[in-house]
Amino acid sequence: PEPFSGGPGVPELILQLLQLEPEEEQVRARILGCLQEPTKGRPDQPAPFGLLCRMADQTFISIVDWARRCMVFKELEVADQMTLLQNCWSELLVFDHVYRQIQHGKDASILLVTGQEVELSTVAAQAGSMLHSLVLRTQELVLQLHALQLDRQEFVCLKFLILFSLDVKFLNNHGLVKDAQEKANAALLDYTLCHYPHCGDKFQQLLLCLVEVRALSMQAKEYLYHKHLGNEMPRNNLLIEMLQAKQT
Amino acid sequence: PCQGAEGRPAILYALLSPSLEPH
Repeated sequence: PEPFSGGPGVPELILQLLQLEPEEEQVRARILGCLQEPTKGRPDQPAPFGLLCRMADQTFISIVDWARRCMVFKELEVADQMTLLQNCWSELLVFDHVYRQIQHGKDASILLVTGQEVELSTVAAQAGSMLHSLVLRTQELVLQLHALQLDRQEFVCLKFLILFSLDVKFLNNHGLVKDAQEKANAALLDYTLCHYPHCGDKFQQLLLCLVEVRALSMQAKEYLYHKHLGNEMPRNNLLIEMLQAKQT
Repeated sequence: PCQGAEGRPAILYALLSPSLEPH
């Protein structure tokens, strides 16, 4: 993994975000610990899909924990915090997965948050067509961001932009959120211009990738809803709860 | 059943509870 690299030309906001970034090893250990706990009322070994659902739930819990430590977000009242997370939960999950694949750096397999590798040939053979298509489309974005040389500094800044991507009219504290949006955009622009001067439109290209993250997250939600309708989702699933929550 | 009043996701609300310190 890349070290937390500061140095000249790294805006203060990005430096702070790098400090807040959880260690992948710690997240992995916590989630593995949770998955090894027996499920209440269902002592049998859960099916692979059930495990994936619990893994996604636990990943989202880590994301909520990150958001709660983020500047500006932690100053907001809980109502605004919920509105922001209800807007972007699936995008944050998709982007987290995408960045893990960029670090993984292998075209033929995907790396799960637990550290397990799954061959794409296995996905093709064992996952249904909806999940397979979602995985392939995600891999295209991974390649695109890899070609753009997305680095850790840009990743943390984009993640922060996703968290605050909602129109402020839906929030109580307009001022604080608008200020965060403007500062994060300015930080990303300054950083890309300073560190990638040969690639003048990197800032715009990164923002365009967020449009694809949004589209992928919509597709992922359609997949979850399909599984929910087929009674295939575990009970008390956090993602299904997020899916069913009233949107702004 | 997993939603509180006004369609609020109860688990998320619990995770954001001020009484729960972030890790």
